[in-house]
Amino acid sequence: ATVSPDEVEDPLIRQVVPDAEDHLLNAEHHFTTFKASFGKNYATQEEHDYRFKVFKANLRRARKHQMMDPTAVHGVTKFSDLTPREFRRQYLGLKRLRLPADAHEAPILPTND
Amino acid sequence: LPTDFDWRDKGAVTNVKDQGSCGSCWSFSATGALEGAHFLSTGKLVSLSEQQLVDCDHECDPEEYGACDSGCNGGLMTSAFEYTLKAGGLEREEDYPYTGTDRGSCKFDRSKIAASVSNFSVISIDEDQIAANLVNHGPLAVGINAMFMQTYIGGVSCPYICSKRQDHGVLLVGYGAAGYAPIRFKEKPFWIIKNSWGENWGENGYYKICRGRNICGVDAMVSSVAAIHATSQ
Repeated sequence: ATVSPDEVEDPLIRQVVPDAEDHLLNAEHHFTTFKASFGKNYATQEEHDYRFKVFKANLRRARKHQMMDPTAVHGVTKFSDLTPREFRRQYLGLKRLRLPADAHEAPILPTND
Repeated sequence: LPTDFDWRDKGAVTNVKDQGSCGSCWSFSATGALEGAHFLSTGKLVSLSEQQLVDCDHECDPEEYGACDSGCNGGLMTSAFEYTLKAGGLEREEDYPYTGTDRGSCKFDRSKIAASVSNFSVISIDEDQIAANLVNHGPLAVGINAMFMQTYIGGVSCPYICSKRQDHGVLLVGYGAAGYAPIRFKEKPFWIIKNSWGENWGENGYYKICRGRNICGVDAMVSSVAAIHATSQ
């Protein structure tokens, strides 16, 4: 089969997937952009390779989160080179709620008008 | 209750802060709530010191051995309010700046107290009550499960499944009636959450999470604080 140039540029057929989409599958490209965006430097090649591995796992996680949370946008963030355990240890720190002696429950407020 | 409400528009919220690599989210949540309460009682917005909480607040639960606020290793907002009540108040951010480590000693100077707690409360797990307390008493300290926040960039987060086990302390500053959810073909109400991971995370440091079913445990650990006006001596 042959395709004439007229058919390729048929105004009735519009490309809806941007060319840049190809990069979505290119983890190296994303990692390079990530390092530049967040000023990430790794001390050794081993550390760099390990972080790249973690980064790829986080790309997969972001894709999974996107499917499970379609109303938000999920993707590469400044935490993309951290394992979930590192993320929890370094950035989360809420202990379980136990009510101190001085705490009391807030009175119920009217919510009409 | 108004359909949309945002304490940022009313000048009760300081700029987004950055806790760095330190599990001190609880201290940012607590100071954010007290900053709002102080604004309501005095009309002045003052950025308060998280580092004072990190260094000086080791408030423990008397009923459970070892459950204490401990700097970068975590803490609890209600315990931080308890500490602040006992200590007399918090200093300004500029007088006791954040370092992102908990290796320093406590340098609290009572003569520099800028805001004090008069009392604090926990709020029942009821979204209308949370909204009513937010509108009446200012931004609220809340706990949330942060699993989806590691990859969050923007929009209204409304995951189909999310653990309700809270592991992150944040600040509830407002709510909206209609964040459009194109996949579900309807408008979804949402909470507006101030985080402490800097402005280069999320929507300029903020997170939107949908309301309605205690998503990620956001409705289950909510506390409110009231401030009294304190003047430097």
